[in-house]
Amino acid sequence: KKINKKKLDSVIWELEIALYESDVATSVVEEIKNKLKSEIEGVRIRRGLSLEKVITRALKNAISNVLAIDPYDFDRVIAESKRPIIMMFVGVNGTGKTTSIAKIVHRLHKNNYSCVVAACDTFRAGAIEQLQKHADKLNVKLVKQGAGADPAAIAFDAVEHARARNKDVVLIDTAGRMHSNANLMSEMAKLKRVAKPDVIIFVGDALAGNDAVEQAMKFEECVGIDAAILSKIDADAKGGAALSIAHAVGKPIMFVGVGQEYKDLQEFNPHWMLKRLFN
Amino acid sequence: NLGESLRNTLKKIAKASHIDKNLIKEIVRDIQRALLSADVNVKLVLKLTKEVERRALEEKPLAGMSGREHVIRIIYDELVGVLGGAREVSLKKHVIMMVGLYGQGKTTTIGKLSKFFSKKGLQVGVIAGDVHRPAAYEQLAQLGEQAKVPIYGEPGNKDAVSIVERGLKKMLKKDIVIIDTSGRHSLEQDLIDEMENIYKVSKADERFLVIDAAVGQQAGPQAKAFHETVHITGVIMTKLDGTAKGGGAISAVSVTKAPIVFIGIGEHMDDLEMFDPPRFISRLLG
Ligand SMILES: Nc1nc2c(ncn2[C@@H]2O[C@H](COP(=O)(O)OP(=O)(O)OP(=O)(O)O)[C@@H](O)[C@H]2O)c(=O)[nH]1
Ligand SMILES: Nc1nc2c(ncn2[C@@H]2O[C@H](COP(=O)(O)OP(=O)(O)OP(=O)(O)O)[C@@H](O)[C@H]2O)c(=O)[nH]1
Ligand SMILES: [Mg+2]
Ligand SMILES: [Mg+2]
Repeated sequence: KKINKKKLDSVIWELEIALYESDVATSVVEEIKNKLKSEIEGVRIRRGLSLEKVITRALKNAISNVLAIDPYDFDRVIAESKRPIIMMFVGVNGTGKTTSIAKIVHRLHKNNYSCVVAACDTFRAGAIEQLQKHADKLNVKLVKQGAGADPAAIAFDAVEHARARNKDVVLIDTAGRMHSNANLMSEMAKLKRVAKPDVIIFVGDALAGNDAVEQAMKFEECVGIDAAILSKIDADAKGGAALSIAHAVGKPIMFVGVGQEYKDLQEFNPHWMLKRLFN
Repeated sequence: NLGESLRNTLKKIAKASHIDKNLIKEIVRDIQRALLSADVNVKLVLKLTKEVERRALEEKPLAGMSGREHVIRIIYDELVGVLGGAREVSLKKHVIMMVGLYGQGKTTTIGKLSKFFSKKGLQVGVIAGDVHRPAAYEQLAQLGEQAKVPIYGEPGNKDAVSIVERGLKKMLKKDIVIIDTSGRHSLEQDLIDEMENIYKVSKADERFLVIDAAVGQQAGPQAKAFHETVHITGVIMTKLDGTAKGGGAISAVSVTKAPIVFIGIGEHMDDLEMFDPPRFISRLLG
């Protein structure tokens, strides 16, 4: 039987609402919906299959395609890259950059890699102290200078230190910054020019709604993102931001943060995300 | 750009000689998209737009008002109805407790508030009640130094309630005492209990919920959970200097019935403003 347009619209509207409630950005929902409609229109439904089932399955496929971009194999990148591999963490204020770096150092240590961390947030109150506390707990070298020092100089020192001592990984913590602040964005571009990172990781907040798209796009435009980490998924956030970010910049989500402890870092699994989005 | 599509639909209404049902349906869809793009809670969006649709069809435009102005006035009216206007913060002697999700800007806002109250000639004291985040005390100590305001804390002590109790005794002479608490979310029962105990022991006069302008659909449910535990008296929306529209604030206010007291518009100590509903709503609708 052929699909009734009115029924199609109402089924799609229900699915749209589910996506909005999961924090998928409206622009992303629009694009997925239009793609879906053009694929479905004029299609005939087999006997015994309900319209809801057909559409839901098509929608899930559309979403998996967005999420299953070349997944970022972190362990492989670390194993196969030249030494030291330089990773820079960027994102807007309060998304979990510093905490994510601590979690990754913990993971790298478990796999017997040696690390150096660069305290390149020289602006925020207590930023260097916060990273020092993590460094002490993790027993990892922290390269730092005083508050107000030049972040690029600190990054440079950290890389030199890693080269001299044959350390495997350099992790650069940067200050949170608004993507709409041109000065801070160009400061970040300068840090990239000096530190020459091999990997740039965007840390986004799973609690964010539509703004995740804008953030990811601006950071991608300014310094380029290789992969993203989505933190605070444990705050019951559905994490639709994962879909928004993946769709907006076409880059993979490599990890999700599921808590504040060092162990609370999980590899991103598109199937797991799909289940979350629809429940 | 959704603000633009909303403006275009409103232009259609301006050209129409009277407001017909289909045009209303079209504008309701555009308003829904604008509000959803601004991160307003889905259920609240549906409820608001249903009301806008009903009023647009049933109410007569006021004398001299065009069909378009009529609809705009209704949308605006409904949003202000939810937000309930701004409220002034008291300058009398009182204790403020700051609560909210992780990384929203609680600690930074305490720095700003300390400066705000000091400038009004009030004596301010701050209690470092976040015992979980690494270097939370150090962060507050540095902000206290900038605002020239004393911070009471016990680095190393993991019992937030005892720190708050002792801090309050030490700060009896202060006009304003502000208590910093750690980030937490509704699924962490032990942290929700800690927050409730801090509230009970401090008898804080104000419980401000600090919320990031970029928070999406979790704003409503999380605000509700915080409200059920400490009964929120005011909302502070931060990071409005970014591009986020702050619809989460609307959800938080509608769920707590607590008005927005301040907005944060940057990382520096002076980046605190009184809430201005008309400006907020026009930015929200694009
Ligand atoms: N529940 C939960 N909390 C997290 C997670 N990741 C980070 N946090 C918390 O979020 C807050 C902010 O984390 P930070 O690591 O300081 O964030 P940041 O991006 O470095 O912040 P700025 O440097 O100020 O921009 C802290 O209280 C962290 O403990 C997570 O996956 N789950
Ligand atoms: N651009 C901007 N940044 C802000 C604003 N308010 C706070 N921040 C930044 O947001 C980040 C988090 O601020 P905090 O004050 O540490 O947040 P918090 O709620 O105390 O975090 P936790 O204690 O870990 O839950 C910091 O980088 C602040 O500088 C604001 O209004 N605008
Ligand atoms: Mg940080
Ligand atoms: Mg804090």
